[in-house]
Amino acid sequence: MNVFRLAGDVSHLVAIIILLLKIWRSKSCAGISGKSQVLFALVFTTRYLDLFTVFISVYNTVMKVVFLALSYATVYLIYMRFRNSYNSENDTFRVEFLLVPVIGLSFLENYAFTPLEILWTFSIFLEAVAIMPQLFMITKTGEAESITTHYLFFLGLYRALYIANWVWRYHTESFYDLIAIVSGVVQTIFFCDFFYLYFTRVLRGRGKMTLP
Amino acid sequence: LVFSGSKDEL
Repeated sequence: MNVFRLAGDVSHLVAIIILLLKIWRSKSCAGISGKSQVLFALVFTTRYLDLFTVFISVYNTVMKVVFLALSYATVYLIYMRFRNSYNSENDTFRVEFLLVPVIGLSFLENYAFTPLEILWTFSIFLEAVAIMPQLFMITKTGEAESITTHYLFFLGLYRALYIANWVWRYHTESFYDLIAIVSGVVQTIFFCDFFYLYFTRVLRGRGKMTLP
Repeated sequence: LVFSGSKDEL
């Protein structure tokens, strides 16, 4: 464990909590892409299958349980509890365009052709594109509430910090995980456009982020 | 170089 990975995990946790609290307190999931949240729940489900077979550390186990619980709670709030505030008419990204390539690639590119390894690889590739429906929804509505942009900021920051963690691990323990690194870089690149808008509009304007 | 899935990461 290093400071970059710890900061990344904290940033990820903060992002998930920001979103969950926003939906819970505003009793509404307007402007939130339910599809992205389902994809994130799928990412955690397929990545953390080793939760019951491999014990790495208390921290690792606790965080996996927390991420799974909070992501399913968020999906529950969107599709069950506050489903009448869900903007399904704006959440129209075709997720099959994400799932088919990701499934295909995880069968082609993996460390071992075993179910656990392929599912882990699937979760890594899926996480890189899981935010697409949310970013698409924002471009479609042309705006995002500032709390949603803070959620996206911490979510994008988490994988950027993981990149720093991978650089650190490469130099300190000669360890690198090519699949995670390539996917993590792609994932962070997808956030760059948002980061630009976040720094130039939200932090300065302190209001809604309205797209040009 | 240790090159494997980083399963200790979240």
